[in-house]
Order: sequence, then structure tokens, then C-alpha cells
Amino acid sequence: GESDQYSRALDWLSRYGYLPPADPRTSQLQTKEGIEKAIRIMQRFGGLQETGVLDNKTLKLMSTPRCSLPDIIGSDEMLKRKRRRRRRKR
Amino acid sequence: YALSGLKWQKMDLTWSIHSYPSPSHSPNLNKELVETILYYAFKAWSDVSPLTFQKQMTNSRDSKAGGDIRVSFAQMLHEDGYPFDGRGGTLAHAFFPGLDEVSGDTHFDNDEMWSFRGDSSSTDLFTVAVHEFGHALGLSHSSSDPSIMRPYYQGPADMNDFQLALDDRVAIQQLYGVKEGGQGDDADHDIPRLPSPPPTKTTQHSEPSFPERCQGGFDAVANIRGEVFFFKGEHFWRVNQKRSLWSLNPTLIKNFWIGLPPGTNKIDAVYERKSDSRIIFFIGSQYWVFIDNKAMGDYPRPLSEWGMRTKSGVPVDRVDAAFIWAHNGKTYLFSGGEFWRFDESKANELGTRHPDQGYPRDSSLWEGVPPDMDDVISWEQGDAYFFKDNQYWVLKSGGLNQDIITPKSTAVEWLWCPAPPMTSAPTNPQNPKECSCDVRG
Repeated sequence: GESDQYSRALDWLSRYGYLPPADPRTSQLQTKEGIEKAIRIMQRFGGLQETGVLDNKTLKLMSTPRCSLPDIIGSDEMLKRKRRRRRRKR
Repeated sequence: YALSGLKWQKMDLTWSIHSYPSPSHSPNLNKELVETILYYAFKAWSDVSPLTFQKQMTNSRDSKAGGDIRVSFAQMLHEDGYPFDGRGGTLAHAFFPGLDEVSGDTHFDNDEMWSFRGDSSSTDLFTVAVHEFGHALGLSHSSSDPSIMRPYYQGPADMNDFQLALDDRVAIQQLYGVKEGGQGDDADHDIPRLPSPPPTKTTQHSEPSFPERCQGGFDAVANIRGEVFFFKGEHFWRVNQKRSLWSLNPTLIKNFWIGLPPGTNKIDAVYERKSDSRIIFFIGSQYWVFIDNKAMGDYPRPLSEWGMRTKSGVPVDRVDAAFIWAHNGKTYLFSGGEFWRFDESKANELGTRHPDQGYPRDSSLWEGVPPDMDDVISWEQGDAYFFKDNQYWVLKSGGLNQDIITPKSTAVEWLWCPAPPMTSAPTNPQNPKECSCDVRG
């Protein structure tokens, strides 16, 4: 259950822009430091104490209903939009 | 606050609803309530910025119609790259402004139980809509508390008294400037005053705007689906159920009511047919039948099909006013000081109509109101509202002989115009020597 919870949290962090999504083509893995930093940013954004670990409050906030747009709009989101625009033009 | 970097290059935005919450998931929300909630959600943003939002009628099957912000309720995968996930989890999303086809589009997860002032088992549509429209206007998620742009659901808000938090007000005003004469903001807060953005280049419309709206003299007034449309020249203004104007700026008739002849610059009368909600336009000696905002293909057709003749036997060649009297559900057409009554439940779609026996009658039978009114509507509790020049008279439901009816100002009461300076009291149109007073007179 714990590893499942962890992977769900990583998925959540990727989806809302805190982590770059893992890329299967380059076998990119998230570093431990990278994940901890992402959790801290997520906690700061959500008004929680910055611990860098998936504590109960953090998990609870992650399960709170929310808007599906990312909190951090980075390059991945821009790429996704460009792809969508190209698809539409085709 | 955080801005997406994108904004609309105009202030007057249009919106439409392409699908509604499914009754099985959201049993307490009917279409009218959804529209009202969304109207108030837009109002939260227009209250503090120069933005205006006008709802467009649209055919939900036409995905390209519907203006700038198209609202829909969708489930799971819905072809935009942001699938929903069933109840809970993600609730809604919206696309930032821009030139993309999807720009401004706002999607709500149809698997949620959407509610208005519901309990904690449901999701408050108003709160989420205000948030999503913030995205549709160019705002990103904010970490500030309080802010409606926080990404997490915050529970229900009081729709009637809702005001954006400072963070959100400053954000929207950074993008679009401060509402002129409105909530100027920030005088009582220790924050730096933001410069207004340079004026945007918007399409120039010929706008009679304030003077025309406030001078009255409307060609036609109609209650269509619970909203009152005031037609004048080639424009109309639209007032919703709560008597709020959709916009102070008028809309070109030809841009909204599709199918009238080019150059139409005067509508004689309009009403919504009771039997099938089709909308009938009278212009000169012709009439058109509209489904929603599009004219049906077989029109225009001659007014003579209505079978109206004056007492002296002359065929009627124009209609001054038309309305359904809520008191009996019958249709009344007025022309040249006479009126005819029709029972449209018996009418065919195409074909000759016949006025009821005993008509025409003199319009003066409607005592206390001007006999040559501009138009008439049924409104609220079934009362009949007679409009003439810049005044209106209300005949209480079912009443015909209400001798003294004090007129009120159409401009002030309906079109959000300032009250004129005090002058002599308005008079009874059929007895000019008799003086009557209203609250200002």
C-alpha cells in the first residue's frame, strides 16, 4: 500500500506541474532530491508546513477535489499545448 | 496572484452553454438555475473590471458556435487532453484566453454532484465556476489565501454577496484595468496602485449606447424565455430575469437574430409563442418565425395569413404590439388602435389563422394605458406591461379596467439609466389633466 501511495503521489505531482513527467523513451527517473523538492513546493503552494515528505496533511490535500489545471505551468504543459495546436491544424 | 500570460484582446466577451449537468448526478440543478449560477460567476469578475459577459443562444450540436467562453459538462475522456476522473478528484478546468478554438472553453466534470447551496456531499457550482472563469480570463492558480484561484475546492460561497478577494481583484485588474465608476478598489489597502493596461484595440461597433438606451421609444419589447428584449433601430438590449442588463452596450439585431433581411432597422413587434416557444417577428406586412435565434426557412410570410381586418374591413398591414396574456394564454396583436385575439393552440405551423370571434376591438378597452403602445409583455406574476415612449404601465394579472395606473420610467427601472432630474409629475395618458405621483415625483 505504501509504494502504491507513493507512486500515486508522484503521478499527482507530475500532473499538477511539480515534477517533470517521467519519460519512458529516455528512462528518465526522478531523483530523491527532486521529489522532495517537488513535495516542498507543493506544500508551500498549499499552505502546509514544508517537510518534503508525504505526511498525512500532504496526502489529505492531494486527495482534496480540485481544478485539473496544473499549479505550475512549465515546459511540459507548453509542449502539450503546441502538440494539440498542431493536431488541430492537421 | 499568478497570470498565465494570456488575455483577451477585447472587453466584451460572449459565452454559451453547450451541455448541462445530468439530472441523475445533479438532481437539484435545472437549466435555468445553472444559467443563473454561471451568470453570477461571470458577474464576480465583471463587477471589478471593465469586462462584460453576454450569453449567446446556441445550437449545442454546433461546436464552433457559442462565442468566447463555451461551457459544457463532460465526463472522463472528452477529447481535450484533460480527462476527468469520475466523482471527486478533478472537478473542472478551463482554457486560457487566446486564438485557439478551445481558448476560454470551460469544462465541468459531469460525474460530480453539482449543487447550489448544497451540503458537503455535493460540489458548489458557483464557487467552481468563478474559479474556472478566472482561468478563462487569463489567471493561473494562486497560492494566496484567500483567493478563489487556489486550486483546491473551497466549499460553497454566498452567490448573492460574493466578492472577489483582493488577490483576485488585483489580478484581473492587472489584465483588464479597473471598472470605470465601479469598485475602484484598493484605496483602503496598502498596496501599490497598478497602472491600467494600455487600451486594447477592439472591433468598433456603431454604438448608440447610453443616450439611445435611456431615451426610450423602443420599437418592440418582448419577453423571450424569461428575458426582456428591448429593440430599437438596428440594435437591442437584453434584460435578464433579475432585471440586470446583460450589457449596457446594445447588440446589433443582425448579429444575433439570424435570418432577417439585410438592412433591417426597425422591428415592429416580437413575442414568444406559447405552444412551441418559437419566436415571432413582425416587420411591416411580413412576419418571421424563429427557432431560437435562427429564422425558419419558409419565412418571411405575409401578415395577411393572420386574417386581421380592421373594423372597416381593411386588411391590416402592420403590427404595433404583440404579446401572450398570461391571464388566459391567448395571443394579442395590436394595430392602429385596435386589437385581435388568437388561440394559437389551434393554429397550424403554416397556414391561415383566424382571430377569435368578436375582434377587432378598440385598444382603449385596456383602460389606464396608452392605446397606441409601442409593445406589451407579460411579466412576473402574469401582469401585463405596456410600454410607450420612455414609460411603462402595469396591468395586474387578469385586470382590464384598472382606471388609474401610475406609469414608471422604462429607462430607470429596466435599462439602468440614472433617474432624470425632478420635473412635473407624469400624467395619466388618457387623462392628461389628472396628476399622479410616483416615489420620485
